[in-house]
Amino acid sequence: IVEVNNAVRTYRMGSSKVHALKGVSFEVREGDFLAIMGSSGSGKSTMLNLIGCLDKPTKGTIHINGVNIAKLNDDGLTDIRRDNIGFIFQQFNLIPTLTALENVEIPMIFKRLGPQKRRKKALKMLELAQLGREYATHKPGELSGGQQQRVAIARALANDPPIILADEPTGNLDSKTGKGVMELLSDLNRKGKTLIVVTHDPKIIEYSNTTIYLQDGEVVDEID
Amino acid sequence: IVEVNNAVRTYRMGSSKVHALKGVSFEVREGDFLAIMGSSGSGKSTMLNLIGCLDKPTKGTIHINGVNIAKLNDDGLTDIRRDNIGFIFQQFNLIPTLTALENVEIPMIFKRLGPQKRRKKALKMLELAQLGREYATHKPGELSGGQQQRVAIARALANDPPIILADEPTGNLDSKTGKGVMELLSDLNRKGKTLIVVTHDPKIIEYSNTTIYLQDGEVVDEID
Ligand SMILES: Nc1ncnc2c1ncn2[C@@H]1O[C@H](COP(=O)(O)OP(=O)(O)OP(=O)(O)O)[C@@H](O)[C@H]1O
Ligand SMILES: Nc1ncnc2c1ncn2[C@@H]1O[C@H](COP(=O)(O)OP(=O)(O)OP(=O)(O)O)[C@@H](O)[C@H]1O
Ligand SMILES: [Mg+2]
Ligand SMILES: [Mg+2]
Repeated sequence: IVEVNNAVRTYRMGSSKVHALKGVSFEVREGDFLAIMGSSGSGKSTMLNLIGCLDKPTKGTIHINGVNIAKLNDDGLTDIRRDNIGFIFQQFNLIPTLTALENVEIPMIFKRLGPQKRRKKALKMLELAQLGREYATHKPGELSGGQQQRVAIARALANDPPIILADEPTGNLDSKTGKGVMELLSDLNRKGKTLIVVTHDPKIIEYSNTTIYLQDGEVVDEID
Repeated sequence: IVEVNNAVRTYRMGSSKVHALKGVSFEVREGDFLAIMGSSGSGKSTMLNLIGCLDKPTKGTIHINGVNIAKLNDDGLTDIRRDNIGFIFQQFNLIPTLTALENVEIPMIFKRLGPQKRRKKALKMLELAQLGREYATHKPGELSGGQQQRVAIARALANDPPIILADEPTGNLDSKTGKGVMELLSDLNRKGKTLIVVTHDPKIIEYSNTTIYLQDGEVVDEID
């Protein structure tokens, strides 16, 4: 379902270059639960952004469901994203002027769900993400770090996407809440969703079926 | 050096109230290394913001070096903060339009350090925070999550403050880099700095000399 072939991503900084990814290749089959680990700055978020169609590789190819995303324009990328991918961002990327509930409803608006259906579904997603219903009306600035993280999780699940990409989804959670989130992701995987989770938490091994280790923009180990 | 006496912090949300802190009391002696733990939403960041003079309690008192901060106006709070406290924020709060180096230099400008001295000291702080020198010219949006976190750490140390408050300082770091940060904090503590660290990482116990557990805005356990 996801094929990464010699993906290179280079950033230009003035006269120098940052080689964030130096030629990464791997495959993810439908229904897999892949963990991506590696030290800070090793290229994990960069890799996830390529798979999530938020960025294009400098060289190499990324195929999502057989479609070469490097060949798409911005509209094409947006369509692929909206229909296939739920993304939990490392820094949440919530809209600060909207409530938690409205943030979760946003992807549903694009799917043209009516307001009653959206609200009901968004409340259910927040509950799945282990966030108490009383927080639905809080804006992100009125929530703790871990509560914001849970809103980001609920939003990623809003349209029931077949592929879920999670960038350090438990970084701001205590171990009990974090475990609840891992159980939720594991559950979604058992129901057939493909999961790619970037994390620093070694406990991911209890849930994933494959692990890739990145170091300085390269795959240094792959465990099945 | 820090005295918290029946600190209450209530937020108003429309017609309802959020009781973030319900009467918290504890003391921190100079040179202590206090860890504050507790589940997501339990009030840790709220508590740290009160101690860091970024917020005032709804009831109760906070004394920093014998000064009752509830009695200060905004200028008074700012002075106490600038002279005494280095704060590592849970969400970094870096200035997006400035480079990593400039972000670290900002507190030094208020101390009227000249540009050459500032630059030299800022580079040293980034090095202490384990961030490679090549990243000094990156803006926050050009840094990984864990690299931004390290810039936030370097900035908190910029003026060599006697009190360091850290809100989940290793949340975005792999275990090796995170351990390096913990060793740095421990080292500063050995040199006489007072440390208060909010964290979900149970390994903090290896470094702290006191631990407070918060649950629903109250202290439920204190271990010395
Ligand atoms: N816009 C950019 N311009 C220049 N360099 C960048 C940019 N974005 C990221 N980088 C660099 O690319 C490298 C990889 O970044 P990435 O965010 O993928 O790391 P990461 O593995 O997710 O790290 P972390 O665990 O800290 O989140 C880093 O060294 C970073 O400084
Ligand atoms: N401005 C605000 N308005 C209303 N409620 C708020 C506001 N800020 C925080 N809260 C609430 O206060 C409670 C405590 O928040 P706090 O940020 O202190 O938690 P925390 O222990 O740091 O959690 P985490 O581990 O997730 O960072 C939370 O339930 C949060 O929703
Ligand atoms: Mg990252
Ligand atoms: Mg917090």
